[in-house]
Amino acid sequence: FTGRGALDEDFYEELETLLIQSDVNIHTTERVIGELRKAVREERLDSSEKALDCLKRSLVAILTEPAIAEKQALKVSDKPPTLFLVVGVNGVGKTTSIAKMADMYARSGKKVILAAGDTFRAAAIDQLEIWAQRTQTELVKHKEGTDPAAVVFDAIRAGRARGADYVIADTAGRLHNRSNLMDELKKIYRVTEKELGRAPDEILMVLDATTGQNALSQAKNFMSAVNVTGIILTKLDGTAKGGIVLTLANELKLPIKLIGLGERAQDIEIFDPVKFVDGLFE
Amino acid sequence: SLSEKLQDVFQRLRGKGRLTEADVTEAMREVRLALLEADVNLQVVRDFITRIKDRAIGVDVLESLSPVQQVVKVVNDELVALLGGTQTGLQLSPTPPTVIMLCGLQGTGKTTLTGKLAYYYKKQGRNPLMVACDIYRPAAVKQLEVLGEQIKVPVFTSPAQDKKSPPSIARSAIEHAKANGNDIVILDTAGRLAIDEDLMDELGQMQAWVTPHEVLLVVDAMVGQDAVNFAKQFYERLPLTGFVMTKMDGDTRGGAALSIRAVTSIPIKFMSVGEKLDALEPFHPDRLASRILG
Ligand SMILES: Nc1nc2c(ncn2[C@@H]2O[C@H](COP(=O)(O)OP(=O)(O)OP(=O)(O)O)[C@@H](O)[C@H]2O)c(=O)[nH]1
Ligand SMILES: Nc1nc2c(ncn2[C@@H]2O[C@H](COP(=O)(O)OP(=O)(O)OP(=O)(O)O)[C@@H](O)[C@H]2O)c(=O)[nH]1
Ligand SMILES: [Mg+2]
Ligand SMILES: [Mg+2]
Repeated sequence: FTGRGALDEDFYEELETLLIQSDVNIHTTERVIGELRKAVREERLDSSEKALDCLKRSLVAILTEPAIAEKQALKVSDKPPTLFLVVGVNGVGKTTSIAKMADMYARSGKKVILAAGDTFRAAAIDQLEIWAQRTQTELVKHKEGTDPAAVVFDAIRAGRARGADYVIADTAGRLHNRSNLMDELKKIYRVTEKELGRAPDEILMVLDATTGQNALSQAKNFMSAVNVTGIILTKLDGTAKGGIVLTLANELKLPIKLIGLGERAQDIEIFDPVKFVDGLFE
Repeated sequence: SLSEKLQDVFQRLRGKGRLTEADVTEAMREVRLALLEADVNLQVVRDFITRIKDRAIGVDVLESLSPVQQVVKVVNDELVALLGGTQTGLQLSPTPPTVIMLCGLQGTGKTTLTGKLAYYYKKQGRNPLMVACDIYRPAAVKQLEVLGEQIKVPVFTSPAQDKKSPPSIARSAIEHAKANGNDIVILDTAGRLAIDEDLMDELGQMQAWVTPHEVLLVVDAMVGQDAVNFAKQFYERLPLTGFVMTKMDGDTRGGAALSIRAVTSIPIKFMSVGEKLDALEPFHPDRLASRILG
């Protein structure tokens, strides 16, 4: 999208098309385009370049408003270990994102312990075990089919005993409309909170960038089950734009904390709102 | 729901005989909203509205159906027609083994679907073989082996140290199947981006070497506007014979199915409706149409 040419109806239509095709919710899209028209009038913007610039700034503003900015940074507890609980629907990249975070923290000299909290899916523990070896981090695991809350409990104990800086817990993929699975997640939360003596420092919901409007339902349901503190947006190395996060920011005040850009341990970045918005228009 | 939204639009239509263009234009706005919220691709929505608008105008408001029901019927019928006919399974080859190759983006449910298809055909009295062609993802081979143990279906693997390429693993698997009397071979492949040329070439090579009877694109039902992009790219690179929508037990509307039908015309073969290996259903266009409409 060049944003060149006349500042006419076609320009607004092109912008609307781009936003919708980036998975920005239709209502969010209509709102920001409506506000852009108003800004163009009030600020007497006279070129499509200036209008596009104005739109980009308003999108960045959605992602960085005070209610989001105050919880943007990844939490570090003053009572280690800092505990991250990683949740989300099936196949979005939870386990791989945990490996990436482990790598990121291990490289900066932090001691990380991983909890194999997916005791359900075939070879889930094996998968995390390989990542623990590759990132040279410890893994706490139990037998397959056992209570996931017990694994996280043990990992917190191990974290304290071994002076870990971080304990990052994996959980099984679960669809947000399955009440029994969401109850299981609530139990993991309660057990974690009790043992830790406070709520988990981060509850990160992993979201696949190819996801459309269902992301809103996922976020709402996970937030009503546990206190989601941020989003990890994965698979942004593909063609999907992940524009739904604008709606998540706007309506639910959810910060995007990290983005996944590939399948290797190093393919992770701290979320940059300006870079993200620029990416929508590329 | 769409019917309720259309009710509001048509409140003032009591006593009118026919739907005018103005009535229909307003109704189409609600239909457009419903389809976009269902993740149908924007361009596909535009084409769809153009097609049905003319059919909806001048539709006689019959005694038996209200204007709302008329419009919903036109929309629903067109959706069902576009989604394609009810599928009754895959094409089995008269000369075994029938080879089914699965492909798609990362995390869509291919490995699990391999188990589901194996279980489905085993229950029909067949002798399936699952093939672990994903040599990249940590514990992908183990994952398939665990599924194989659950349903007592053999899994063909190549020892990691052999460093065999996925296409050669597939080829060896077919030979193994012929020697062992397996009449269905299901190839699980690694998830990949459609824009990854090397990995797309790898799939192309696999397809060329083993000429599968079915090449199925495995699609996560919650996919949004991007569906047209990767579906088109997979379709241009491989002779896809159909696609499978997974995680249909979620609450996503599944509009991506319409998008993919629009840009590839390949049929929807199955719906995966859960994590268990028996959670596989044949495709019903009428059910998916009403789900998309909401
Ligand atoms: N291209 C790309 N692939 C990714 C990214 N993150 C994860 N993946 C891939 O997505 C697939 C699923 O990743 P997992 O980490 O197993 O996802 P999960 O959420 O733990 O899955 P379940 O535990 O089964 O629910 C794997 O093939 C990963 O390599 C990413 O940022 N980019
Ligand atoms: N709820 C639900 N979960 C599913 C369905 N199909 C697969 N899954 C889950 O989705 C996740 C990903 O499934 P996989 O079979 O590992 O996906 P994949 O396509 O092989 O992943 P990659 O090999 O990494 O590309 C797992 O947690 C599965 O249990 C389904 O129909 N419904
Ligand atoms: Mg996992
Ligand atoms: Mg797989």
